[in-house]
Amino acid sequence: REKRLTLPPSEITLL
Amino acid sequence: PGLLEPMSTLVRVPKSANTLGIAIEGGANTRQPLPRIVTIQRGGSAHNCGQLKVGQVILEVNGISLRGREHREAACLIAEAFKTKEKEYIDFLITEFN
Repeated sequence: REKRLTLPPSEITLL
Repeated sequence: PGLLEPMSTLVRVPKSANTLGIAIEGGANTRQPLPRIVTIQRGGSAHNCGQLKVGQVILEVNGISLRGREHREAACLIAEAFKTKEKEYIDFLITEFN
């Protein structure tokens, strides 16, 4: 859980 | 193994428009480890198909697992699947659950 919170948000790609 | 995912659904999207028309976020090493659909554009192939929805998570594209793939790699796989003339459709294995 705590580890997940440290992960960065993702960019968004339009396909 | 993809077909053994709980609550997963195979959606075949015909290439009925010039664009696929989805936006995705997520990928390995982000808060959203598998790509999630965040937008479906009106008039795109995905919208025309009517079976994809915002919030769904994409597990596989044409039988290729997206698990462990970073965002750009997953986006490239989907873009290539749309571009190839080998198939007139893209198969997405999707789940409603994150």
